[in-house]
Amino acid sequence: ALSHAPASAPSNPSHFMKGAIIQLATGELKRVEDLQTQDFVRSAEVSGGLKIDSSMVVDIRASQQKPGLVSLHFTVGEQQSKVTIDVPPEHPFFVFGQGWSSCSPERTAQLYDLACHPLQVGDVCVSITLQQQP
Amino acid sequence: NVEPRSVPVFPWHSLVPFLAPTQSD
Repeated sequence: ALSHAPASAPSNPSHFMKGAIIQLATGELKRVEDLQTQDFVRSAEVSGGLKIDSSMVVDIRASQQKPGLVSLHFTVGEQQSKVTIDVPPEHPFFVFGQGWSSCSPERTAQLYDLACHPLQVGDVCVSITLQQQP
Repeated sequence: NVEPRSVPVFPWHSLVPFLAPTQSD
């Protein structure tokens, strides 16, 4: 039996665990490690309310406010908006054409058993935002 | 009498960050 897990993420989000079942907007089910860029793009198209943005990593540094976390600086979408988020180094991001990537692939593998590339400045990550209503 | 084990299914959008401009410092 399949049960729909809440989207909100606990401290160690289990949806990044290797083998986790992900439901795309098309209804298709895929394992997290098998996802491709096109799966996200297609799901955003089908969902109607969400839009995929290209978010380029422009800076990675240790977080000043929260020890142990890293501050990721992005330029987001066509407007190149500046956005900064603080995340654990093992948090995976999906990079266009590359796949799962994180600031600490070793820790990501330990925690989630999910193979990751090193996340680097210049990588373009998949992010989402609300579709602008006309 | 086997108890069915439910497998959690996560929505696709829970995997990617929601980056809206208002989040910048």
